[in-house]
Amino acid sequence: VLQAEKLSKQYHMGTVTVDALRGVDFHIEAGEFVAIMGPSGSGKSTLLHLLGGLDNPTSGDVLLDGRRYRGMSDDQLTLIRRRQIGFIFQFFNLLPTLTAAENVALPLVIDGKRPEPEHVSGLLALIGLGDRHDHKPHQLSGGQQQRVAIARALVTQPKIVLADEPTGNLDSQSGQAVLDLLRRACDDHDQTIIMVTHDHHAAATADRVVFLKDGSIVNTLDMNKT
Amino acid sequence: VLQAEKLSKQYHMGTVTVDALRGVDFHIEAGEFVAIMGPSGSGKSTLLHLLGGLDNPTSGDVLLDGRRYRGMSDDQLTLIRRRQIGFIFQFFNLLPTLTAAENVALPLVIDGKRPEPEHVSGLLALIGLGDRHDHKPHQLSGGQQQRVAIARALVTQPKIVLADEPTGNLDSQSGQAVLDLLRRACDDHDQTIIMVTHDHHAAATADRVVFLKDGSIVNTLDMNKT
Ligand SMILES: Nc1ncnc2c1ncn2[C@@H]1O[C@H](COP(=O)(O)OP(=O)(O)OP(=O)(O)O)[C@@H](O)[C@H]1O
Ligand SMILES: Nc1ncnc2c1ncn2[C@@H]1O[C@H](COP(=O)(O)OP(=O)(O)OP(=O)(O)O)[C@@H](O)[C@H]1O
Ligand SMILES: [Mg+2]
Ligand SMILES: [Mg+2]
Repeated sequence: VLQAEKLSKQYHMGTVTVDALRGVDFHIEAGEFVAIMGPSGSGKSTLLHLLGGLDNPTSGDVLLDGRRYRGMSDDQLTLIRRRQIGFIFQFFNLLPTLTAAENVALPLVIDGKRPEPEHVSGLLALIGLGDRHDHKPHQLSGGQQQRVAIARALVTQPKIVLADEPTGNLDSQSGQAVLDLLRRACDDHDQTIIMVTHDHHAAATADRVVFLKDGSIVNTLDMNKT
Repeated sequence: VLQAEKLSKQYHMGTVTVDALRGVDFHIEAGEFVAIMGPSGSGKSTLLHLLGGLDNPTSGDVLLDGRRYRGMSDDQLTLIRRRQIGFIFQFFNLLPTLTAAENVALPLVIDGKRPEPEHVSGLLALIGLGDRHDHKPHQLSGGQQQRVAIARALVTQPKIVLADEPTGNLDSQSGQAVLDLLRRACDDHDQTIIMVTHDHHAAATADRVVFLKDGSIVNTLDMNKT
């Protein structure tokens, strides 16, 4: 359902060039749960942003259901992201003026849908934030903000969920609740999950683990066969 | 060297009151390394901010070398923080317009000292950021930004280091480098470290682990005796 072909990304700073991604080939089927691990700075967030069409590669392509992002207009890409992809950012990107519930409901509102209050509160309750409904981000702990970002990405039940280190600020119990939620989205709703993580226990939830190092894929582990 | 007496913190939101900390008693000796663990939202960041004088308690006191923060002027508190405390924030608080090296050197500059370039680059190299010297925060990965925040807190070799989840965005290898650095600061330079963490492996580096739950200390583990 999602594919990267010889995906490369370079950042240019004056005379210095940073090769964040070097010709990455990657594919994921519908209903699959893949974890991406690797050292800090190895290109994981960069790969996730390119897969989500949030940034353009220097060379190579991303294909969603066989259609290349390259050549799509900004409007087309925006619509794809809105309708098919849920993104959990490494640092959340919550709107500071909205409450937890409003932040979670935002993707529905943006898509012109009317958010069902029970759906939003239900999702908040599922990740332990039932009593933080009306708190704004600055009135939430780090891990609570992270969970709002997670709920927001799941509220539209998107076909593809791109999660950048979703348990980085969570204790093992709230982290497990998040992993269970992602696993259920995959098993029960056939959603496709790509999760960047530093947590080996989190990676063990996935069907396959891909290892990135210095911008290249160096190893893949099939969790279902081990 | 640092002590909390019946420390309480309440947040008020209209008619709702959140008891973030409930009468916490805590003390740490010079040269000690204490980890604070607990569920997301249990009050860890709140406790750390009160210990660092970055916020005022609702009731109770914090004492540094026997002197209460209560009653100190803003200027006095600011001077204490600048001279004696290094703070690693859960979300870093880097200045976006400064490079990694400039962010790291900032506490020295603020204190009217001239930063020695080799001292700053040496510290960056120690945590694997030698080749990211001139990158601004938006040109760094999440874990790289976290490491800049760590180096910044250590650059003045402060008596007390307050670290809020310093390995949350790091893979096990760069995380270990950070823990080694903190352990060395404690063992070799008699610095006092208080580290909030969700990572059990990180907590194992400490001399003592304090467990927080719903704003109260519920357990303490002495790591040196086990
Ligand atoms: N300004 C505020 N107004 C209302 N409630 C707040 C405010 N700031 C924090 N809280 C609440 O206080 C509690 C403690 O927050 P704190 O940030 O100390 O938790 P924490 O233990 O650091 O959590 P985490 O592990 O998720 O970072 C949380 O339940 C949070 O919702
Ligand atoms: N705008 C930029 N300009 C220059 N270099 C950049 C820029 N953005 C990222 N980089 C570099 O690209 C590399 C990959 O960054 P990326 O954020 O993808 O890493 P990551 O694997 O997500 O790391 P982490 O685990 O620390 O979050 C890093 O070494 C970083 O310094
Ligand atoms: Mg990243
Ligand atoms: Mg916190």
